[in-house]
Amino acid sequence: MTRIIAISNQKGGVGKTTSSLNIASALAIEGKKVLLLDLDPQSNITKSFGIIEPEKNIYGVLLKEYPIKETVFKVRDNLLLVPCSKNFAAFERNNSGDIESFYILKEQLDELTAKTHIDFIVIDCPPSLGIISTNAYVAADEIYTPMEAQEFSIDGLEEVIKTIIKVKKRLNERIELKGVFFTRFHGRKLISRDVQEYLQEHFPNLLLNTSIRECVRLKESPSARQDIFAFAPESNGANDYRSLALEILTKVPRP
Amino acid sequence: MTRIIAISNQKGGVGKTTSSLNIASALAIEGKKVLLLDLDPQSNITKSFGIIEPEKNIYGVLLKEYPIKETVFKVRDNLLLVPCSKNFAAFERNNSGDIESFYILKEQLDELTAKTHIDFIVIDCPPSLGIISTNAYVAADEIYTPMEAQEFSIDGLEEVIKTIIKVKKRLNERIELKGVFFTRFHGRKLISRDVQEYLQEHFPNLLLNTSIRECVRLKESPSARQDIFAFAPESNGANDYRSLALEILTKVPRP
Ligand SMILES: Nc1ncnc2c1ncn2[C@@H]1O[C@H](COP(=O)(O)OP(=O)(O)OP(=O)(O)O)[C@@H](O)[C@H]1O
Ligand SMILES: Nc1ncnc2c1ncn2[C@@H]1O[C@H](COP(=O)(O)OP(=O)(O)OP(=O)(O)O)[C@@H](O)[C@H]1O
Ligand SMILES: [Mg+2]
Ligand SMILES: [Mg+2]
Repeated sequence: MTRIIAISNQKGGVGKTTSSLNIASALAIEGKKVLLLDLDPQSNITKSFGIIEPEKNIYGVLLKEYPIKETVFKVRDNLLLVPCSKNFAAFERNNSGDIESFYILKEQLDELTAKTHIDFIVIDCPPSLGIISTNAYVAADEIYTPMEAQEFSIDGLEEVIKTIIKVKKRLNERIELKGVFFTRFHGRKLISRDVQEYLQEHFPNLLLNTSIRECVRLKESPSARQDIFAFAPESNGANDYRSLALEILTKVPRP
Repeated sequence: MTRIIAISNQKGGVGKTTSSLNIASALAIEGKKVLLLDLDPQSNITKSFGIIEPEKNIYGVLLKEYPIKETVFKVRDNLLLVPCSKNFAAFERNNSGDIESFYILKEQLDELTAKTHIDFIVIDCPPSLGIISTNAYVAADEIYTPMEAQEFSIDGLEEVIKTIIKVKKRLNERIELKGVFFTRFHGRKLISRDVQEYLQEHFPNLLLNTSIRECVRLKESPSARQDIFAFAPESNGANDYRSLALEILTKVPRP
């Protein structure tokens, strides 16, 4: 059974791409077969592997021009990448109102996982909650939301929850928000305590044990075209994403 | 002559709100009369002063329900705030296609500055380049763009420049991108060198001398309902924003 995980928060710059890349890499290092899917027209994950405007990408797949397996790059042992293209932003404009357009990604992933053994699919979502993100929410079983431990970040989480409720009712009854985790964490009492108390009160058991500390090595690794484990294996960033991946591994979904 | 400055980058989470709040405060401490304008429906600046859903706000002003001066809060010596409301997001949806809707903010600010002595207007923009941001670009003389010193951040800057070229041609010939500055800066050679070299080559003289270092006090100060100068006057954050404000003060626009 393939676990399909979407990393989503429509607030920008909270560490979705950094988390998708390094959670997928950590799971691959643990021996899991992982497919990393770049669903953000900014294509930051695709670029972080040094791939520029790939001829075959997720946009062509959702336009049904070719199957998803023809887009796949092998980027590390046990880790495959489905790249993105900046032209993908047009998908959002051209498909509004067509209910069928919400299911395309799910159908493609179902076809792929029927033929190929994949343990995890990790989807990097764009900073918006439109048709592209809805495709991710329909295809996924589990949503994980990165957020900064700061008062303003609560709004972003509430938007994600509203979207999940809508999708769960109409499009995908399996979808669950499995966890929220802090990124760029400084462990400061003043900000973290407020936000942690708010989360424990309103969304008990959602906050994961692992927080990702602010770590400049995480900012540097994409420029070196590497994940954090290849770039700086002893860093806080590597340790934190290793323990986050293990925590996700243990949160097995209900059958 | 009032200088109208917009802090804009459609990439999310790069420090627009943190910069608008602290540049405005630093200018006010220097004795300038400053109006801080929250133009982001997320209303983070408004909230950081502890103001929740103010009855009169910039949304009502742009709907021409009341003049801008009826929305103003005095938040510190020499510093006035025009608050925002989350309902303002509707303005984006309801006004597409109406060219008159791009000029409303400018008209209101012109009326205000004709009657009241204001040295600086600082506008915090939302993470998008739609009608709301266009109002800011039409009203402003100067744009300043915060960005993280990271490879992916260049795309955001190019989008801002494209928008400025369009606005300059059709709506506001005075508009200029006056400067770009790094936020959440770690001073690391690997990332900063690449980005600095790229900027010097493609956009010479745009990068300001001041970078804002990563500083947890900047993250904490909104929870304490204070700007960085009141909250942690000796911190890196306070020193950096003080020198950034002074740098902006010296970049006097062409008459
Ligand atoms: N733990 C961390 N420590 C230091 N820097 C970080 C950390 N996590 C993310 N960053 C940096 O923060 C910036 C934003 O991160 P990232 O691109 O992963 O966010 P995102 O949510 O994917 O953004 P977008 O909304 O644009 O897709 C990048 O410069 C990244 O290097
Ligand atoms: N120099 C800094 N050091 C540490 N944290 C910072 C710094 N600048 C900004 N931050 C933090 O980064 C996060 C994003 O900052 P901010 O809200 O100012 O960005 P923004 O561009 O206004 O975001 P949005 O696109 O959502 O409007 C906040 O948690 C803020 O506290
Ligand atoms: Mg991203
Ligand atoms: Mg902001």
